[in-house]
Amino acid sequence: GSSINWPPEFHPGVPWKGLQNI
Amino acid sequence: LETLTSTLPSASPQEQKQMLGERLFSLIQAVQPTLAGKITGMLLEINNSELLRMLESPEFLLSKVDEAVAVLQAH
Repeated sequence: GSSINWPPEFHPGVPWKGLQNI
Repeated sequence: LETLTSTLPSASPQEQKQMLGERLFSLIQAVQPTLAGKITGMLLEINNSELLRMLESPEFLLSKVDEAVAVLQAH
């Protein structure tokens, strides 16, 4: 697939979504 | 950091990454203000014990930040 949105960006105070695909 | 290491084991995997991310972001923001979000996102893919080592060792963290910046620029 497309890797254009990699890496997931961390924003302080916002729940990090990076683990959703694990 | 002591609070973090004592709280971390009782947190969910999602919460663990969130807590580590908040700490990493504040440190990374000081050296890479514009890329801090993406660098933190990249580093959070590393296992938590390694992330704790980064929070304990500024030199280790900076070397990982440099690696992440190089990867981002190549991406």
